[in-house]
Amino acid sequence: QTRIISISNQKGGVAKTTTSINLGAALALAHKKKVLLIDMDMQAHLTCGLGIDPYTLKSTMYEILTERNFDIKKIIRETCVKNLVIAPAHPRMVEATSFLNSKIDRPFYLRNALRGIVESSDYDYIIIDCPPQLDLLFANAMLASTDLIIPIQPESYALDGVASLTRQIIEIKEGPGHDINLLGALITMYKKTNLHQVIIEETQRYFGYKCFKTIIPSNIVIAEASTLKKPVIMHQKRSKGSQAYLALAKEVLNG
Amino acid sequence: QTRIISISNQKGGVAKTTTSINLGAALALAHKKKVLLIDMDMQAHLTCGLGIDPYTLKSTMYEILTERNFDIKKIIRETCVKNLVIAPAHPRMVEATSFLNSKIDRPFYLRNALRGIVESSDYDYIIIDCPPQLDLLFANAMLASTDLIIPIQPESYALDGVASLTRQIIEIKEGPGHDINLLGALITMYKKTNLHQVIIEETQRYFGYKCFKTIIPSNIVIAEASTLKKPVIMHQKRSKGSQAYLALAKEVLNG
Ligand SMILES: Nc1ncnc2c1ncn2[C@@H]1O[C@H](COP(=O)(O)OP(=O)(O)OP(=O)(O)O)[C@@H](O)[C@H]1O
Ligand SMILES: Nc1ncnc2c1ncn2[C@@H]1O[C@H](COP(=O)(O)OP(=O)(O)OP(=O)(O)O)[C@@H](O)[C@H]1O
Ligand SMILES: [Mg+2]
Ligand SMILES: [Mg+2]
Repeated sequence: QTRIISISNQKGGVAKTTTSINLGAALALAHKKKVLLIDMDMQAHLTCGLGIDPYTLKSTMYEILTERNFDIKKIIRETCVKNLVIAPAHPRMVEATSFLNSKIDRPFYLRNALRGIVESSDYDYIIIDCPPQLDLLFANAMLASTDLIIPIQPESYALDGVASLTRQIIEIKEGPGHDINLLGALITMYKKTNLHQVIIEETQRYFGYKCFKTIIPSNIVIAEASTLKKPVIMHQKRSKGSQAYLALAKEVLNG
Repeated sequence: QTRIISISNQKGGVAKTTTSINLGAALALAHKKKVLLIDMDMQAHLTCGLGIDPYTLKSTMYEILTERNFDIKKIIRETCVKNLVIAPAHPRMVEATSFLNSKIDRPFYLRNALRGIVESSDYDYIIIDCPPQLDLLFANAMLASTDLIIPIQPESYALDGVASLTRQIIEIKEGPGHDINLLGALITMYKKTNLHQVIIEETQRYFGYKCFKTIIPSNIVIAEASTLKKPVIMHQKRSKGSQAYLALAKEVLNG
């Protein structure tokens, strides 16, 4: 049964894209899972982060979000990682971000587009990288997903942001009666400081057993890997960053 | 002559809000300037970061962006810093983010709202904290500003992001023939690593003399200060973070 996991948090720069690439790569490389990454951000960092230039592509997630029943197999591309493929984004997606003036079924386009590949179990995992906004792209992701991971940088606003994210998800769910499972809150970019320690404890109390045991440390190797357009486990497998994302993949598999 | 400076970069988490608060506080405290901060982000981090809860406010930037000629003096509030005041944001601003369906003069509402206080020189500096999006809020900020600072975290996508930001600004300028001065690119969250060194050199070549000499280092004191809802120079004046923002204020004054 294909699990469809959104990686979402409207706060900017909390490692949504980094987590999408590295969790996906860990599942594909270390566990031989078939993984589809979906880039839902008009800024296309996931896409560029795997060495693809959106401007060279004929069709992308833009077509999926604007043309009902566009065939997603037309846009899926291979990456440098075996068993890891991507449905790329395009800056044109800016036109698809607004709820205003959009037909009533626009938030369901992604869910419908995934129906075929889910029924034929083409993938074990579909991972959706979300933008730093609670917009129509985010709504598409929420309505298409079975699961949600919330990456959290343990600094100011961490839990205020989570409260509005949760409210928004409840609002999206209530209408169509869709259920999404909070797979977990993931502490990211952790530095050994009092500040982070304090906010981690607060986050763990807030989420209880829903807080992943794995904590992703702040590790320059992770930032280097994204500049080299590779997953960190292909850049330096023994680094703390790689080991953390491999541990996260185990938790997700058991989750 | 009032200078109106937007702090903008669509990349998430590159210290736009941190720079708005700390540059504003440095100008107000160290140089006795009268400074107005404007929060243009529906996530209201600047507002919350100064200890204000948007849900307790009768009117905010939401009214400015949706009601033509709403009096901005009705929403300006004091902060814990002498001579530093703020026009707060509200999550309702999500309704004001889209270009679709918006009247042709909506991008000019902020510029028009500032006209009165600019003519009467109520402030030396107006600093506008922008969201991680190239939307209608961003367009309002660009059309209202005399100057622009682009905070840049020297990691992947740094310069790709700048290219699309620049394209968007040109598009906004060309229509109404508005001119905005690039005050400078500001390197933020700098860590002593090869990666950052390489990207800093690339950024300095790209921007030439338009790259601020001041570099803001990654300093946990800055993150602590924002959790305490204070500018870093009021939290620990001698920290590297404080000294860097004080140096930036000097460059901006001479700039
Ligand atoms: N654990 C880590 N250690 C060091 N650097 C990291 C780590 N995780 C992410 N980064 C770096 O931090 C920056 C922001 O990460 P990323 O782009 O994944 O965040 P994001 O939440 O997707 O941002 P946005 O809101 O803009 O989509 C990137 O340069 C990335 O390489
Ligand atoms: N120089 C620094 N050293 C350490 N931490 C910093 C520094 N600058 C900013 N931070 C921290 O990094 C996080 C992101 O900063 P900030 O919220 O200002 O970025 P932003 O660009 O406004 O993000 P967004 O795109 O979500 O609006 C905050 O927790 C902030 O306290
Ligand atoms: Mg991202
Ligand atoms: Mg901000």
